[in-house]
Amino acid sequence: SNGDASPTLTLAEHDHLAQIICKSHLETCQYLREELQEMSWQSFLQEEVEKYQNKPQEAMWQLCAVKITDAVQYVVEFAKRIDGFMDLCQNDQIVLLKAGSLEVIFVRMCRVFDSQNNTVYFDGKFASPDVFKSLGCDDLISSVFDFGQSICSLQLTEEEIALFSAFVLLSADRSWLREKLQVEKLQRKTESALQHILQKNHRDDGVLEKLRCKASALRALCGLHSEKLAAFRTVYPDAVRTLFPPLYKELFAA
Amino acid sequence: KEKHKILHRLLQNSTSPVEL
Repeated sequence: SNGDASPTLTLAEHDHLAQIICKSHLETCQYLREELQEMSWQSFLQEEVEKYQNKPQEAMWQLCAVKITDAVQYVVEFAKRIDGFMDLCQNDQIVLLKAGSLEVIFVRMCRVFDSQNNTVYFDGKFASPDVFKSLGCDDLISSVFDFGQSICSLQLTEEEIALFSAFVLLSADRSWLREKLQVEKLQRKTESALQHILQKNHRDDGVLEKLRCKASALRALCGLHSEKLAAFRTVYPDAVRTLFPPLYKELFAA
Repeated sequence: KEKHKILHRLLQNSTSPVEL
């Protein structure tokens, strides 16, 4: 990288960047804080769990694909509001969203994850891993829940979630980027603002390193999702073609 | 663009689903 890719921001600039990213995050969160507070954090009853478990595999995959697609649209809006994202060339905007939107969804999941009961908000109530049994990919589901537990244990504030999401989305090492340096510059600015906020919140020195580890865990998780989708598609090519949302196919099955 | 036409459209849209 050159000097241009190592921005030095003043404290006020860090605060300003953090504020903008946090505002973008709050404006584009699927569930607002107030809504989350009103949620009764009610878990599915046993008969409801069984209803999901008895669904045909392709119907449960379709339901999850629809939920992921809904969440992706909010992530696209988040990306559009990040300072500098829309100044990137369109190829790079698409590359970053294709590679990073699901990762951001997994980061955002900590807002709707009940770590005490090991449940996550899904389809109106809180679901334990066994709700997803009919998907036929227990290892992916347990990895997602493990990730939920570990990110919840960091007890991130909304501002920290926002900056970490932007940091993940602006990963400059994604394949097929055309203007890598531009992305790198944005990511460094974001990382620097994240570091500033962590210090301001009196976080331990190790938190940033833990978040870097989470970023690689996210890649592994999304890699596993792609693997499972490919395997499912081999068995049910028509289900993917006819039942899955077009945006999901564009992002994950193209 | 053709391969990612929905994503392309979402990026071009000035109205967000959140605002809608």
